[in-house]
Parts: sequence; structure tokens; C-alpha cells
Amino acid sequence: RQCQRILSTYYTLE
Amino acid sequence: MFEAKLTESTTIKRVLDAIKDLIQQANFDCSADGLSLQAMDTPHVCLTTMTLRSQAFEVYRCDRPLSMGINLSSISKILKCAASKDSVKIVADDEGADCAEFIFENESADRIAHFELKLMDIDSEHLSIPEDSDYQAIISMPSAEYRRIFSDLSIIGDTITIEINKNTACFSVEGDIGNGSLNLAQTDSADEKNPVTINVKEPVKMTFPGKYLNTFTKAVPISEFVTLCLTDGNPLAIEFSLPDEAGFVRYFLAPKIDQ
Repeated sequence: RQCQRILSTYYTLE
Repeated sequence: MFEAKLTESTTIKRVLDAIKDLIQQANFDCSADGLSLQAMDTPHVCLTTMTLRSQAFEVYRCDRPLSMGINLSSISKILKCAASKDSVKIVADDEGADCAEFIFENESADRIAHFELKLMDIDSEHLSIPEDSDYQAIISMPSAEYRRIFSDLSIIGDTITIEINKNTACFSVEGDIGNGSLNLAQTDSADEKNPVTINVKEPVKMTFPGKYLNTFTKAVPISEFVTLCLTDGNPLAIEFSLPDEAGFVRYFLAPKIDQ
């Protein structure tokens, strides 16, 4: 099964 | 005082068309450099950023930075009232304005329409995207080609794989009815009218939801070309640049990964 991680796992929150 | 005038409404109409299906509302950040926004879609897997630099405008004045919280569907409704050749002037007070004024003027300056758009307070999370990411593979292609590839493939299914090797990009799809793939090679001659360029540091193969790749085709009217930047395990970055470095629309899309 494939899923997508939310973007805040890749980029830092300002 | 914030005041910005575009010679033709087409520019902002196209930019809004490119983002309004992905985000419902966003803060339009105005500074001396121009107008920009960034917002995520509801599931937080796709980030849209937009910049209209001050040089995109015929008149641009921003005495101090302000943030206008705008509902994208509402601003689109107002801009529908501007003919494509009408100029658009946006005026807002920079001291906590609760609305922004839109003035549309035709070419002969004998028809002037005024609208006021209510502004909103929006809490938004701002993500820090590295400007100079060292991508493994970058492919640039005519935006019409982008539209054709992803509108075709997303009809077959929602699991689209992009694989880039030296001089070749392969786009493939798996769906309920079957599957398909398309190979695109780098164009040979530099004077080719619709060039495809592929720069690969390391071959890369990643999977993305076709629904989003197809939604990004809404940005095609903005730009003749589109750039796709990939690094294994990281979000895909897609850029549509406005002519004359007037600005851009960029999308960042989280990859599909095996759970």
C-alpha cells in the first residue's frame, strides 16, 4: 500500500 | 498604502486559475518586492506558492508590508467582472484594512468598475522551502506537452511514476482498466522550437498522484515552458514562470511512498 506524507515532514515550519 | 496596477487582467486571472482548485483561502503577502502567497491544500500534501514581482505591475506601491487574507473563490468571482484587456488596480489600506478595492478600467478609459472584496483573518502555516535545492534530475518541457502527458495518463489511473535516466524521461501509469507509459527524449538540436531538456545527476524514479499532476495543468496558460525538479524521496517541485521574470507559480507535491 502506498501513502503520502504531509509536507511538514519534508520542510521546516517557519 | 498598498496600490498595484496591472496593465491587463489576464496576468492575475491566469495565476488565480492556477491556484484556486488547490487552495480555498490564503494570505496575499504584499511587500516592496511584490505580491506573494504560499498555501497547502487541505490534506497538506501539496504546497502552492505564487509570486508576482513588483516589475509585473505598471504601478506598484507598498509603503509597508501587509497581509491580505483572501478567499480564492471570492477574488475569482470579482475578477470575472474584468475583461481580459481591462487594467486591474488593487488598493488596500495597510493599517488593518477589512477590505481591498479592485478597479477595472477598459483600454479607452471610459468604463471603470469598482469592487470591494472582504478580507479575512487567516492563520497559515508557512513552510521554509530551500531556494537552491540540489535536485537529482531536472526536466524542462513545453507546458503544452506537460498538459498532454498528464491529462492523458491521469485518465487511466491515479498512480503515475516518473522515471528519469540519462536523456530520457518515462511517465507511466497504473490503473484499474490497465496501464500505459510514455517516453520523452531530450531534443537534439538547440534551435528546436519546442525543446525538452533533461539534466540528470543521478537517475530517479518516483510515484505521484495523477490527480494533482493533472490539476497543475491549470497553470499551463501562464508559461510556455514548465520545469520539473526531482530528488528521490522528496517532494516534486514544478515551476511555471511568467514572462519577463514577472513572477511564477510553483507546486511542491509529496511523493507516494510504500507504507
